[in-house]
Amino acid sequence: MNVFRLTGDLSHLAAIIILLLKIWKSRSCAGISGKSQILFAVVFTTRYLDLLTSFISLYNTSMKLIYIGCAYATVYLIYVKFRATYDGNHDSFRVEFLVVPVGGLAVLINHNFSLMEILWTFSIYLESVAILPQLFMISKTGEAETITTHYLFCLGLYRALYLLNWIWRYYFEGFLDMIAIFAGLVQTVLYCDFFYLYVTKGGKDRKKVMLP
Amino acid sequence: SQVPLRHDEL
Repeated sequence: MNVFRLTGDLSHLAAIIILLLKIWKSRSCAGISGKSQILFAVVFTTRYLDLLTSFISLYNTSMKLIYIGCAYATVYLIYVKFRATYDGNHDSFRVEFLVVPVGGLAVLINHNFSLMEILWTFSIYLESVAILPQLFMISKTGEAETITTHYLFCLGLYRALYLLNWIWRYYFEGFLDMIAIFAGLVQTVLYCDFFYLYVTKGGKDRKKVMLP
Repeated sequence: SQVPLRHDEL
């Protein structure tokens, strides 16, 4: 555990909690892509199957349980509790265009051809593109609430910090995982455009951040 | 069972 890894995890946790609280307090999931949230729930479920087979640390187990729990709670709020506020017409990204190629890639390129490893690899690849329905929705409506941009910023920052964590681990532990690094790079790049807008436009107009 | 090191990460 190094400082980048820890701040990355905390940034990820902050993003998840910001989104849950935003929906809960405003009693609305307007502007939030339910499809992205389902993808994240799938990501956590397929990656954390090792909860059933092995114990790594109390920190590891509790964070995994919190992430999974929050992901399903978010999906529940969007599709059940506040379903009336869900903007399905604007959430029109075709997720099969992500899930099918990512599934194929996980079967082709993985560390070990076993069910657990393929599902782990699938979750890594899927996470890297899971935010696309959300970004697509924002570009379609042309705006995002400030709190939604904070959520996206924390979520993007998390993987960027993980990149620094992997550089650290490579130098100090000789640890190198090309699958995670490649997917993490793709994931971070997808947020770059948003990072730029968040920093440049976020300060001037506190109400809303427009995306092209 | 033996878990790969990378599974330590979230």
